[in-house]
Amino acid sequence: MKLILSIVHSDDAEILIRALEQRGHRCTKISTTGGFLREGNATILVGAEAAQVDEILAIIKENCHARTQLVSPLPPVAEAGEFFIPRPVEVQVGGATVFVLNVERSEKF
Amino acid sequence: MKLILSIVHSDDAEILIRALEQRGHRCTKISTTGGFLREGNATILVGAEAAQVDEILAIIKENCHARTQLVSPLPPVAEAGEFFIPRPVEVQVGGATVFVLNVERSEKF
Amino acid sequence: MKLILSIVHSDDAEILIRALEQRGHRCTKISTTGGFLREGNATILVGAEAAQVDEILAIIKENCHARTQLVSPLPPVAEAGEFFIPRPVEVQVGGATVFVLNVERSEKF
Ligand SMILES: Nc1ncnc2c1ncn2[C@@H]1O[C@@H]2COP(=O)(O)O[C@H]3[C@@H](O)[C@H](n4cnc5c(N)ncnc54)O[C@@H]3COP(=O)(O)O[C@H]2[C@H]1O
Ligand SMILES: Nc1ncnc2c1ncn2[C@@H]1O[C@@H]2COP(=O)(O)O[C@H]3[C@@H](O)[C@H](n4cnc5c(N)ncnc54)O[C@@H]3COP(=O)(O)O[C@H]2[C@H]1O
Ligand SMILES: Nc1ncnc2c1ncn2[C@@H]1O[C@@H]2COP(=O)(O)O[C@H]3[C@@H](O)[C@H](n4cnc5c(N)ncnc54)O[C@@H]3COP(=O)(O)O[C@H]2[C@H]1O
Repeated sequence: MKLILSIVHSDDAEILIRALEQRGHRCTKISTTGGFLREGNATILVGAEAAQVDEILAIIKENCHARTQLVSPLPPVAEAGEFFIPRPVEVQVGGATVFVLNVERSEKF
Repeated sequence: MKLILSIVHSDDAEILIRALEQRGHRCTKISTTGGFLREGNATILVGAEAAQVDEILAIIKENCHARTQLVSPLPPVAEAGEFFIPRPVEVQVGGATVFVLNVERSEKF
Repeated sequence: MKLILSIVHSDDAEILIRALEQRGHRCTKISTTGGFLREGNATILVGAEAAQVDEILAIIKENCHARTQLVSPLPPVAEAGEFFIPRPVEVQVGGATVFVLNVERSEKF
């Protein structure tokens, strides 16, 4: 038995949980806070048999990998008659930090 | 030293913490959310010597095991003159999912 | 790779996180509750290479060790003409409970 801890962006947490549950992988969510940005993120706990770890890591990678998104910046308050054509900006979002721990013993009561 | 993570129903968390503390087992509570039902539950962390693990698991089983409870369903809004004799319904409550991890080193500062 | 869990007093959590980040150690904060006092505290997760564990434990000890503080008790509601010279009282604060776990596999997506 292994315990997989995966620290993901809060926007990706719901999508990841749904993808795990659809494949029958039980999981638990902890609301956490990043040390550097002090923003809320999520730590997802998955207890699973060793043979399922590769599949679970693939699901995490598919749903949470770091990627760039094109975001249109908010237009500054324009003067009358001025034109503002927002050029989209690339921003880095998502990403997952994953730790796999060994479980010596597991029980269900 | 071992670290015991026990995911329990929120209604059982207080009872479990009190039972652990009464026997001198230190513990910490994390408020968590179930992946499937999206309901709040609790993850209880207990750091303990290897020799105490069996006793701690017995305390968890005693206070958190899955059981059925008879619950009287709420009466539907009855018409005047109608009789409603609620037949109690069996519902599954409680339950604990427990992971025992090995602690390589522990310190108290 | 190791995963260090450190349960600290909420007042020390911010100071510890800043000290870790300044030395380039990534970390994640979980808001937790003590089993005995039922007061809020914090559990800080730090994933780090084995060679960094001693330095990280030294940072935790430096910023979170148990210590006594002199606290002036609040004056009781004094009668007119009464003098109240508060004698400071020693109170125990802080402290850290630390568990070091082995990480079998870690990934960043
Ligand atoms: N080894 C580890 N142990 C425990 N938790 C870990 C960890 N590595 C990452 N995390 C967790 O994952 C979140 C995202 O980390 P990531 O490395 O993708 O993205 C990080 C990284 O790109 C950057 N960053 C973090 N610390 C930094 C530092 N000291 N200097 C420069 N950049 C830093 O800021 C982003 C957000 O960091 P933040 O701390 O708010 O949030 C982090 C933290 O909550
Ligand atoms: N291997 C594991 N790793 C991490 N956390 C784990 C886990 N196994 C259980 N948990 C945690 O314990 C809670 C109760 O699980 P239990 O198996 O008793 O009771 C479960 C189970 O009977 C059922 N269930 C969960 N996932 C299911 C699925 N994919 N298909 C059918 N039933 C499911 O719904 C109940 C509530 O599940 P929920 O996810 O809301 O809440 C779960 C979850 O937070
Ligand atoms: N082995 C372990 N496993 C998991 N979590 C652990 C742990 N040891 C300590 N903790 C966590 O660290 C907090 C501070 O513990 P500390 O031992 O410094 O300070 C403790 C200790 O001096 C005392 N205490 C705790 N349980 C006791 C008991 N059964 N009898 C007498 N004193 C107790 O009260 C203080 C506050 O305890 P509280 O439970 O509110 O908060 C605890 C708990 O959240």
